[in-house]
Amino acid sequence: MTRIIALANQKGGVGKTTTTLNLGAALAERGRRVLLVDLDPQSNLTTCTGHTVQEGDLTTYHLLHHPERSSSMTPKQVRDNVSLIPTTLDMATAEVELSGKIGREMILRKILHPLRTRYDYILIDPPPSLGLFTLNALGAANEVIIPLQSHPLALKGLGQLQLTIALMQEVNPSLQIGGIIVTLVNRRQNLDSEVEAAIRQRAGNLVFETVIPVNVRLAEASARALTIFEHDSHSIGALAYRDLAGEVIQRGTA
Amino acid sequence: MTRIIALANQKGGVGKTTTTLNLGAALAERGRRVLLVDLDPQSNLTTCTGHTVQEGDLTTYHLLHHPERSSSMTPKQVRDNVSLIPTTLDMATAEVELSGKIGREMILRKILHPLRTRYDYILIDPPPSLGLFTLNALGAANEVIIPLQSHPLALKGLGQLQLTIALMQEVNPSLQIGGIIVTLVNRRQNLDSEVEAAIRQRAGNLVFETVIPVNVRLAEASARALTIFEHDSHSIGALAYRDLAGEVIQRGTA
Ligand SMILES: Nc1ncnc2c1ncn2[C@@H]1O[C@H](COP(=O)(O)OP(=O)(O)OP(=O)(O)O)[C@@H](O)[C@H]1O
Ligand SMILES: Nc1ncnc2c1ncn2[C@@H]1O[C@H](COP(=O)(O)OP(=O)(O)OP(=O)(O)O)[C@@H](O)[C@H]1O
Ligand SMILES: [Mg+2]
Ligand SMILES: [Mg+2]
Repeated sequence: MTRIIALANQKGGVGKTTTTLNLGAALAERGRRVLLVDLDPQSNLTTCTGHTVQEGDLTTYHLLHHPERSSSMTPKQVRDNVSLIPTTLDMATAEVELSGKIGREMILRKILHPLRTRYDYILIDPPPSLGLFTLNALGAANEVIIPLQSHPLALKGLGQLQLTIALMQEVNPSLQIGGIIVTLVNRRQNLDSEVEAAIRQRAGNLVFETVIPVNVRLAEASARALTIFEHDSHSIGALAYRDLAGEVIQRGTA
Repeated sequence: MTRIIALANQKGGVGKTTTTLNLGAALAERGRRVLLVDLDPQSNLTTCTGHTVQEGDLTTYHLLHHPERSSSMTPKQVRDNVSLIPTTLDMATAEVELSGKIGREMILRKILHPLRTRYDYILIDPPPSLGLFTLNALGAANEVIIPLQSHPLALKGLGQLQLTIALMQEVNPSLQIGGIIVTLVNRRQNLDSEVEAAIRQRAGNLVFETVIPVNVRLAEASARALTIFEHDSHSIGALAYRDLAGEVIQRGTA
């Protein structure tokens, strides 16, 4: 049973891309076959894997316009056990181009359908908005995992995201909230602990035990298009993403 | 000559909202009449001013549908010398609703036209995307100021933003790049200094001397819906935003 996970949050800069890449890499380290899907016109995930899109590569942009082509494609392998459907900056126009199509929120679901048998985990990285790309991520996924920054505005956005998830559950009944990850935690700041406590208070068991700490190694890894395990495998960022992978695996078997 | 400034960057979490509020407050402290415009369906700016939208208040949502109403409205005063056009979460549907309209990128310009005489500075806070709200911000502004996080992915997004600005300059010839602010700088991290140096290398004099440091006081202020000057007027965050206001004023007179 392939787990298709959307890492969604309309708030910007909360670690969606960093989590998609490093959670994916941690799952791959444990032998899982992982597919990463870049669904953000800013193509940060593609950049962070170090992958360069060549002439003729199938990107999410092409596939959103021609979903039937996915059954004959092989996503690019970017690491051991990690493949990628990349995107490019032309994606920026796709939202408008596709907004007229019937079933426009379910196109990614169609794209991923023939690919599911090849992977244990498909992780989808959407942009910071509740627009058509995020709706497609929620339409394709059977779980949404929400990275939530331990900052004051985080909980306000969560309610709005939950409303959108509820609406998408009507067209995608298999969609569940898989969990909430508290990210960018600075242990030395009282504010972060207060916000983290407030998140746990409100969302209870949905919240993973693992938090992702602020760790410059994670930002450095992005700069060098490396996973955290390639850049500094003993950093607190690496340890956190390994622990998170363990929890994600465990919840799937529960 | 009213300066209408869009604080634009499609990257998430780079400090657009924090800068709109605190740069605005710093300009107001120096006696300038400031209007803040919340153009983000997530309505973070509105939340951060502490303003609650009442039944019957005119929001950016209403005004985008009925721009002619702005000539008879009085934006809400939220602080000495600071007024606000707030928004609410219904804004999320506006992008789709307005996408069919002729001149859809210039609606905010029409809204602000009759209000210009009342303010020295109008600061516009758009969402993290290059969609219709950001295009309206660029269509209404005579300057765009770009907050750029001292993190690796920042420069990649800058090129894309500059392309969008160039396209909008064809429909709004008065639009100039007013400057780039390096934000969320952690002085103790080499990565931040490297990225800051790369930004200055590439963008030269466009980059403000002032950088906005990482300062938990700024995040705390958001939590309490206070400006940084109300929350901790001696913090490094407060000093930075005052310095930035000084530079912004100076560039306007140059
Ligand atoms: N735990 C962390 N510690 C330090 N830096 C981090 C951490 N997580 C992410 N970053 C850095 O913060 C920035 C934002 O992270 P990221 O791009 O993953 O967020 P995002 O939610 O995908 O943003 P967007 O909404 O723009 O897509 C990046 O430069 C990244 O390298
Ligand atoms: N210099 C700073 N030091 C510490 N925290 C900051 C700083 N600037 C912003 N923050 C915090 O970081 C988070 C993101 O900032 P902000 O909301 O201003 O960015 P944004 O670019 O408007 O995000 P979005 O793209 O989602 O609109 C907020 O919780 C804010 O309080
Ligand atoms: Mg991202
Ligand atoms: Mg904002």
